[in-house]
Amino acid sequence: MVAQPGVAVAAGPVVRPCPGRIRHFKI
Amino acid sequence: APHGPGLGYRELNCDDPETEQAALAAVDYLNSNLLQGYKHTLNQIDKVKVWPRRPTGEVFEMEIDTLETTCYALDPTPAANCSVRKLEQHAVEGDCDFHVLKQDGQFSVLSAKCDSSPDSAEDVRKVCPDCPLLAPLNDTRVVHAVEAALAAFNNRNNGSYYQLVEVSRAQLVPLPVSTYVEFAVAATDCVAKEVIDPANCNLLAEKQYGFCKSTLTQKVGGEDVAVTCTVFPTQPVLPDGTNGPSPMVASAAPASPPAAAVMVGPLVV
Repeated sequence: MVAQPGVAVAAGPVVRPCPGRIRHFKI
Repeated sequence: APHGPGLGYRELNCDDPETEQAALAAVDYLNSNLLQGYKHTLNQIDKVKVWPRRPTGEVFEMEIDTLETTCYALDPTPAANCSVRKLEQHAVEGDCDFHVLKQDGQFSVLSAKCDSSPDSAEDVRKVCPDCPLLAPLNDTRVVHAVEAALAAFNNRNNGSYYQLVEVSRAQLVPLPVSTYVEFAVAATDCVAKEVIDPANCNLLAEKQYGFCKSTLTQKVGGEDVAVTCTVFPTQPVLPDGTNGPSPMVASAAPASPPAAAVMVGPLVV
């Protein structure tokens, strides 16, 4: 295993706090 | 005043339970203060910022999308039990800005501003090419359909004469050629069977509203009118100076389940 110091590792999908979920449908 | 440390807003997820609580309180407030049209239901929370409030509490500054339901504004049915208007029926959305105060765990609305707009004709056509679109409420065919429906309802009604409050929705149906309308009515001090000049009739002090759905179908040599009206329980007399339909404020009009609504009809003429 070779680690490259200083390279950021992605922590998974970016969470978008807003807008929230659509409860019915979008028009 | 200049912003100092600690005076910034708090970011909250739009689907956070606390945000949802504030949004539901806002939509409840909206539905409790409607004077016309239909109740709305929460569809999406677009933005939220939570500001500290002095001396205590927090203010939720929110943008919310709502959708029209099929329940008329003065219908005592809780909005949670109302169906959302389908895309095929030409849905209507609401765009709202709210300021909601949270204090001692309780939410109360400080300000509300909502605009509603129907779905585009293009979008309705995408999901249903043959569905009728919403028609202008002052269209002569709409006005005629409402007048004919109200006359038919009053002709079959043994009680009070009902007068028109508002036309809330209308659609021109191509086949069979017909006009579908929804409108609100209110009981007057005249007896339906004895009315000579409806202009002389006055709304009852204890308001009794109703909501009607009607289809006027064109036929060779005439037209057919089918109308169904639901009359809601009476509303208590309001203080002087209050005109028009009153908001269904919880303290003024206890919410009754639909089964408790006084049904007149359905009258199909």
